[in-house]
Amino acid sequence: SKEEDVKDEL
Amino acid sequence: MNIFRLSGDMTHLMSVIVLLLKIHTIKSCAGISLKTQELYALVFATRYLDIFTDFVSVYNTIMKLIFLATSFSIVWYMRHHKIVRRSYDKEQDTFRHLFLILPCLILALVVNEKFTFKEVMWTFSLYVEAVAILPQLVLLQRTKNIDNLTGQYVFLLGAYRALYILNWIYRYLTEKHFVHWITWISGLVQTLLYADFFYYYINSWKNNVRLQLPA
Repeated sequence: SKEEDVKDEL
Repeated sequence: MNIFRLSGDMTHLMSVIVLLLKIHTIKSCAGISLKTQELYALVFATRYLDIFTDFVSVYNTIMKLIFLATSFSIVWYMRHHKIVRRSYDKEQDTFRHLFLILPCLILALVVNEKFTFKEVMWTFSLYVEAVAILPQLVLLQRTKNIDNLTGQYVFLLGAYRALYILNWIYRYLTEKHFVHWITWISGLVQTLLYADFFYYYINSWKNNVRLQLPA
């Protein structure tokens, strides 16, 4: 998915 | 945001609060490894390079700022505060951080998703975080009597890691969110490092005796 590159975790 | 991720972040935050509590109220950092604290400051400084460029959420930005500010202030207190620095177990805290930082840097340069400065630094921060607790665990093993706050601090850090693994499993099952294998392996390694400590911590808690690690 596109979300792969979003670093949304800390 | 799921319950595991939120609980993970909260235990992480609580670990920092416990440490600050020890520093501010008891004015002591006895049993705390400055090496580990410096490694964490390095972890956050290299991981959150995107803080002002990539916006995720207000929650995300605030948490990043908190971890950056607290990690650097803890290092400052341990190094420079007139009273706090006197309680630092310098002779016992002998782990050389360069032995951890250098291999992590080389590994990040070789094993990464994309060879860009930001991405290599981000990968480097994951590798360093995986091993950052080692100087603290060595110091704990050398300390005869581990005080409650120090024990709780390490326990909360370990709980934070374990919850993040549950969070990845949950995200995979519900969102089909794919955690890159670099994140997954370094996160797993990091959590496994706590296994031994957890065993003794839970035992001492169950038997209501002071935490002591075998030499």
